[in-house]
This record gives sequence, structure tokens and C-alpha cells, in this order.
Amino acid sequence: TSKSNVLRAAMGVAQHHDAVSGTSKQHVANDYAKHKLKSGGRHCKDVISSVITEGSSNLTFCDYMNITLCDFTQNSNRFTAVVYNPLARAVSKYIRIPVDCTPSYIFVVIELVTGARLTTQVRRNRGNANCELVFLAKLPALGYNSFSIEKYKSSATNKRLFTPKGKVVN
Amino acid sequence: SDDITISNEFYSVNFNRNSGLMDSIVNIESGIKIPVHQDMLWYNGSMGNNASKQQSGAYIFRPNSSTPFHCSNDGKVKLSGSNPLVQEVYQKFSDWAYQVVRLYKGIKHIEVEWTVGPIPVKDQWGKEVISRYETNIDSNGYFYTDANGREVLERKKNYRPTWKLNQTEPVAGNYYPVNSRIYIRDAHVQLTVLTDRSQGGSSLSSGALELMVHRRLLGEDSKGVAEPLNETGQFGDGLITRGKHWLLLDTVTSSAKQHRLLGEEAFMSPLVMFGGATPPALV
Repeated sequence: TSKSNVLRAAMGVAQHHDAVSGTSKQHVANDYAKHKLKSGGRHCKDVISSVITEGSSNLTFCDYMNITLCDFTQNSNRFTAVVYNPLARAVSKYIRIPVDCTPSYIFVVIELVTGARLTTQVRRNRGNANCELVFLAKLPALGYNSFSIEKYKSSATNKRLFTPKGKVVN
Repeated sequence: SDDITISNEFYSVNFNRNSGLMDSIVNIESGIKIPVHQDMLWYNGSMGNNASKQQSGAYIFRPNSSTPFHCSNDGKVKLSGSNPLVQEVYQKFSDWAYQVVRLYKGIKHIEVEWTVGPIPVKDQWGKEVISRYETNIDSNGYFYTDANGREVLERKKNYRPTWKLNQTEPVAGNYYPVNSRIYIRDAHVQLTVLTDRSQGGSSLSSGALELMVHRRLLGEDSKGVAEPLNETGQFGDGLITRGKHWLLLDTVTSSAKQHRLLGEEAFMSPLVMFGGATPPALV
């Protein structure tokens, strides 16, 4: 509660003062955005991570995926994506993850619950990462789905089956 | 030499080969095909005139002319190629205005991701950038905007429902808050634009709607801040903003359900997190 209150308080200040819309002096807007809201967001990420993993792991959040920037995914050959759906109904959403790719590598995405390999598309772009990995995530109501993502040399991929490691939790 | 077209199961979007601009949308299911001309333009922020000293600023939108300028007369367009999941068209209006139009496989809307900035102001002209959609929908001065994502209110150009309006600002006087969606319609067809953030929007002529996506001003509107709306950003040359519009073109009767469901998904979009190579133990 104390951690999520940091963002609650920051949002209260921001809404009361019409923050970050040009209706304050610039140094005040900077304080709203850089210190109060960003700090509140950081604390809430800790809350979400500890709730979803019961404190056993630290999940990484990437705030700049809209400009195709995520150090974690760009510098990992194998990682897990956890996608949470806050809606009270199931949805299917395309997920776009910044990755660095070369022509000799491909990405394999496995839905961990079913073990199904998903159709993916790697598109080149002019963002910070040179590629974006796109796939369709089927998400349950008020719940999450998780995906194992691995970068393979394209020649080796055809010869072996991908087996996810770790405990699969439905 | 040909027009560029992207399509999925639900929509087909055509881009003019000469201008590179969107020029028609087809809803494949309902068989609706209408011209939709989309462009990015900017109003010059007023520094005050003989009629009023009021300048355009954070609180006040006041262009000095009803006619906006084009962001570019030399737009460039690029198709990303045939792909299994997403079809994309890249549009470059100018060095500071870009756009990507996307159609995802199995998804029943058109995604327009706009990127605007840093807005140049070396010419000493404050700029208020809009995205404008022009269609042949016979909307007759009526358009609809939401109020905090809840009730959608009918707006009528140069009209207020509870008093006799003396309209002195032909553009700004018809702008309304758009928190999540704006639409125009006639008896049969409705064009809905959902936004990912609050913006100003209007319909200044029949069949047209526009949304203000970014602004950078050199004047001060004298509402207490005593600074112009001129954020210079990390590198001192202005902010770059990126956002999305989601378009729905369908019959009037089926549009309401679609924009309500899509609005929910936009407001409560999925949260993406990452763990290491070994999947984290999730509860």
C-alpha cells in the first residue's frame, strides 16, 4: 500500500494542478513528470512484479517500447514476456517487442501454457532497435499469458524443437 | 506507378500514388467504400490582432487564420511489403511529421500512429498541428465527442444548445475536448476516430473531422503561467510526440458497439513485462 500510494499522491497533485499540459511553468511541469509521476510509476512496477511472481523474481518494464527501445529485450537471446490484461473479458492483442536482429537469426515465440509456437513477424524499422518482433497474444480476462522468446540461428532452428524450460503455470 | 493498397479481412485502405496520402477506405464486410482524404496540417498560433489581443497559448487555442498550412507538399510514402501479420504504410509529411498506417490480421480497425516534432519555430510562427480526415459523409455540421469517455455528446458547428451564440472564432469556437473518441455520421455511414490521449477536435466542414496532435507556441495567453507553451525538451529543439488514432468505418447501427469495445481496450491496454530465460514462477 505504501508503495502504490506514491503514484496515488502524484496523480492527485497532477490532476489538481492540470499538470503536464502547459498550464504550469516548465520547471514545475518537469517536477510533475520527472520526479513525482515517474517515481510513482517505478514504485507501482515493484508492486506488480512482486504480486505476479510472489516476490520470487524481478520483472522488467520497458517504458519506451513506443519508440522501439528496450535494453532488456534488445540484449537478450532468450527471455520471457508476461502480458497482463486488465479487462474483465478475454482479448487478443498484437504485441510489439523491440529486438536487434540480423538476417541469419530468427525469433521463436512459444506460448508457455500450451507450448504452441506462434506465428511471428519481424519487421525492420528506423527506431532505436533495428527490428520489432510482432505476435498475437491471446489474453484471459483479468489475467496474464506468458511467452518464451528465443533468438536462433535460422539454420539450426529447422532441425530442433524448442522446449521451454521452467515451470509452466496455467 | 500504382496506388498503394493495404488490406486485411475487414478493411482495405488506399493511398494515392501521386500525393502519397490516404484517399479511400473500404469496409469489406459491410461493403462501404468512401473517399477518406487524410492529411497533417498546422494552424499558425495567433499573437493577437486588432479584434483581440488574445494570443494562443496553453489555455487558449486561437489560430490567426481558419486556413491551416500543409506540413508538406512533398509527402513520401513507403509500403513495408507483404507480411503475415501486419501490413504497414509509412508516410513522411516533412522532417518533423511522420505517420504509419497499419492493418493487423484479424483486427477490425485501422491503426494510424503519428509522430510529430520537434516542431520548428525558427520562422517565429507558433504551430498547432492537426490530423484531418475528409470524407463524403453528409454530416451537415454535426459531430460527436465523448465527455471523459462516458456520455457522447452531439456538437453542432457554430451552435450552442442553451444560448444564442455569436461566433467570433470560426476554428477555435468549434473545437471541443476529445477524451477518447470523435465521430461523424450520416444516415448510413459513420467514421469514428478513437484517440490514445485527450486531444482537441472538431468538424469544421461537412464530412470532415480533425484532431490536434501537438502544438508549440511562442505567444503567451495571459492566464497566469507567464510562459509560452514552448517546451524545448532534452535537446533544446522541441518535443517529439508519438500517438495513435484508431479508425472505424462502418454502418451507424454497428459502429456504437465497436467503438465502445475498442475504447475499453485502448483505455485498459495490456501491460507487458519481461523476465529472464527461465520463465518466472507466476501465480
